[in-house]
Amino acid sequence: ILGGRVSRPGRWPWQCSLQSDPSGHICGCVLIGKKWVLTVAHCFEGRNSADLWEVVLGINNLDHPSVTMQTRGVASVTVHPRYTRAVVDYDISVVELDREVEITGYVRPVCLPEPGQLPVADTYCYITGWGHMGNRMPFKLQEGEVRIISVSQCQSHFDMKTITSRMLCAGYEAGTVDSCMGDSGGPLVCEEARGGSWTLYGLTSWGSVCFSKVLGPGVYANVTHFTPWIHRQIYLHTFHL
Amino acid sequence: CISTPGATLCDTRNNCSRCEPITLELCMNLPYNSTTYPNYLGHSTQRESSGSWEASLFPALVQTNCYKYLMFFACTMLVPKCDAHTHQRVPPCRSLCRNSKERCESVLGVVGLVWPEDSDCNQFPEDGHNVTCLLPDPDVDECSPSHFKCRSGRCVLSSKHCDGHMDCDDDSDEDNCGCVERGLWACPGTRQCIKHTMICDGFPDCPLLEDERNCSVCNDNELSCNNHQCVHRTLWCDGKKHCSDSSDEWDCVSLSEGSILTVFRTAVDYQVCADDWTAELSQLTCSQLGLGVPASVALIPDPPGVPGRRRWLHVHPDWRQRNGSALQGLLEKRGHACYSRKRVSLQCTKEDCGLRPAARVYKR
Repeated sequence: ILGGRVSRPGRWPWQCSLQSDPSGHICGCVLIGKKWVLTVAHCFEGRNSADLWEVVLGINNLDHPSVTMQTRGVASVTVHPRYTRAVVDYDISVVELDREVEITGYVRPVCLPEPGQLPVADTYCYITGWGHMGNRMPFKLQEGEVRIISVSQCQSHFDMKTITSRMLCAGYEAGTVDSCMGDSGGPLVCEEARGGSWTLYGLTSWGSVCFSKVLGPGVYANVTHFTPWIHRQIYLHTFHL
Repeated sequence: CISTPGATLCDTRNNCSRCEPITLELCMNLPYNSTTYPNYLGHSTQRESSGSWEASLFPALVQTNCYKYLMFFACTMLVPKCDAHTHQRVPPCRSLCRNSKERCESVLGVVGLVWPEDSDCNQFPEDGHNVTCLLPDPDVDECSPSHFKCRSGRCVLSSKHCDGHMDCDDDSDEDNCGCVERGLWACPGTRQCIKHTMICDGFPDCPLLEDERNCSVCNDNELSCNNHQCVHRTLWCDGKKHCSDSSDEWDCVSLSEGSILTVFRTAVDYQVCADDWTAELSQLTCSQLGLGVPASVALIPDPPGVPGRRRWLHVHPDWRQRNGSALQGLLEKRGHACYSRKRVSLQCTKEDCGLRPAARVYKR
């Protein structure tokens, strides 16, 4: 996360780290149910075998395992069948854990949006992750406040790519606060006005280069677009269909 | 070095650079087709090049027509030619670099950007008799595959082709914008174009879903799966997968009128007889619907004088042995109606989500 700050334990209890030997942390991920995690499809390029991965939850400092930490193996990875590597569209996957997590103050699922429920442009939301900070990779979870950007405004930043309805943009024109490599698959969450619960609207997906020159907003997988597909994958895997 | 699985790790004495095919879409029309890394911009892989700032900068700069061979020069930097014998990269000639920089650097200045710092032309050899360096052939393509070539010869980014705005100097980017001219399929009733591969692929793309209509011809006693396979009606929503995409078991259970449990068995709506209904079945139903946990359950008498014969499904006597099955697989038809004539009414409630108790504020 560029332009963010160190987060505190328990502030983002749905954030998880998708890890694979020997690299360790590869991507972010988001807890949406006791056995279910979301991340982006491009994290599995060339490594979509479930047994290569594990998911670490309830952690703040990657280098300091804590008592609140829980680690799970991956039972299955379902990458969206329309994910295309070239244009990074349909960049989402559902990950089934090998056993349920224990819900604690530090490990809790985020809410999924209702079908059609989109964040309003110019509202402020949060991105989190252990990705590149512009000058180094952090150990402690970083958080950054970003503004939702309309698709038309976002398209003007990306001549070479088309911003599709499966994408969501957030950040700032100058890219002052942005996600970066290693944040992929992590959450873009907005606090709901009533009740103060947090809803997952985006998964960090792509953007312009971020660790040498900051340019333009970040692009996120639009979770609202995929809500029916997510529920269906959970149903099919739960009942072995 | 590129350490591919199984390859012996190279030691410092021998050079392990090797040629690899060009996969960067931007440079797929070069007079050479293999490259080697690191390139002249400090990128270590083609993947890094494809997400690099330069891979966005150069195609945008080419649109300004500042230099005829700019795209060719950019590709010799992004994906340098690999010599098949020495496995070494072949540099662009210094003159090609100088011409590109002299003609185009000022254009970048206008928009407050700078020429890529890694591209110092002095690092490249002067073109001469026995020097190996790259110069463009006269007929080299000035546009990349990521561009649309205007009739006038200029290049505009392919995202500008048929986007409703005149971008070419001769407006040719907005000619022949019909779907057919572009080798695409026109969604009936709209101007939207989709690729032919998207027709009948199980994903609706046209606003009125025409691309997924008339995709299969099933018999009267069959139904079409989401992937347009035909499955016998009696197999629909029986708890076992018959369509290869399992779509015969999608959306089988619903709470109609807000709470009345309904099952779409053999593609017809059935009520569930409340005899033998249990709390575990309520739990299973809410979970299967993705609605969390049961909030309330009621057994509703069937209103008298209901038109036509109501269809009932009954809880299978050995449903407990069918663990792992969806609700529709735990129910069965019987030759008799529901003795209690009571239906199941269920209200589910979402489990806690999006809360963060540990981030609580502590009053001081």
